Amino acid sequence: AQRAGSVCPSCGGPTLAPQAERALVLELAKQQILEGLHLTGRPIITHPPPQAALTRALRRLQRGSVVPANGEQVISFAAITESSTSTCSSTLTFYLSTPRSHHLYHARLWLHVLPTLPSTLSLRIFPWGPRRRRRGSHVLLAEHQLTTPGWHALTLPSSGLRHEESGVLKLQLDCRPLEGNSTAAPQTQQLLDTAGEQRPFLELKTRPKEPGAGRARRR
Amino acid sequence: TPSCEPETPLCCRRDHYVDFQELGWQDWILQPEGYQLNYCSGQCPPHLAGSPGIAASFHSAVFSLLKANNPWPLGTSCCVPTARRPLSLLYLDRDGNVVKTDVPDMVVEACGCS
Repeated sequence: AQRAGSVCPSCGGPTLAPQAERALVLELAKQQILEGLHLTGRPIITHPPPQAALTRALRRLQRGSVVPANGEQVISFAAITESSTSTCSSTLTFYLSTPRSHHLYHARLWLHVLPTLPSTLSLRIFPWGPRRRRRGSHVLLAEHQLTTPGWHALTLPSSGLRHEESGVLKLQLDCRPLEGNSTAAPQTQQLLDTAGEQRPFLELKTRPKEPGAGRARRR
Repeated sequence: TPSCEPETPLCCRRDHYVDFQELGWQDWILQPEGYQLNYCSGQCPPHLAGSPGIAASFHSAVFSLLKANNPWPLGTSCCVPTARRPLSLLYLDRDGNVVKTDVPDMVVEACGCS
């Protein structure tokens, strides 16, 4: 800061003792990082993802993927998984706090299919909510054929996820045998690793909204 | 811009490495383990005012001579960052999600007199 007629503070001033200077530098570093991340305080992590799950998820992501300026790439692990004991159906819950000033442009759901996969199955993903489905307003986000065990990446339409402003995103996974396949669908627990080291995760990419973009689109 | 030598009076870049462990933040900032927090300090005598990057070169020598022969308002020149670069951070947010982002202008690369 420089006031008219005053001497610039960075030009001189008393020299601090090394310890005091170090303390000042650390305090500056804290402020700089929080400001850069638009945070008011450091986040308190109550439920950190397991280290092994984290490492596996990071390995799955594209190497050298570029995040646009001021954009973010987010990996969100399914926090709660509710599975039906009778059908091949499961609900994955994600807690997201993407800034509203950001625009979601890429979403992929990563699922690890267990080696117990009995045969080819069709996996369908909907935004969660029986009411939505009854009213016919549900949107099929993705459909995918599970033919091999291992990791599967399902691209989701980002438009289908944009309306989740509550910060909680629930996805319903339904699987069923393909037509002509007489094999009964297994239970979800037999098909997917939902809570272990290979738990499902969402990969999201956001970028800051361009001012006037909505207006231009409407026009 | 050179890093400051001990007792350097002129505008230069002071290099400090901050370890996130030292901040007690290693539990939520996953990568990197720390970063270079540099800042600018030092005197900006009148003949150096308005010369970002005070490297000794033919151009800077000519520039200094020009400044020295012209009246220049005293005390209005600051030692400020003239080049910065972003820092890529991988951190956990309050929901336990992993976020990768580039924070702009985090690392001061060069200093000069405003």
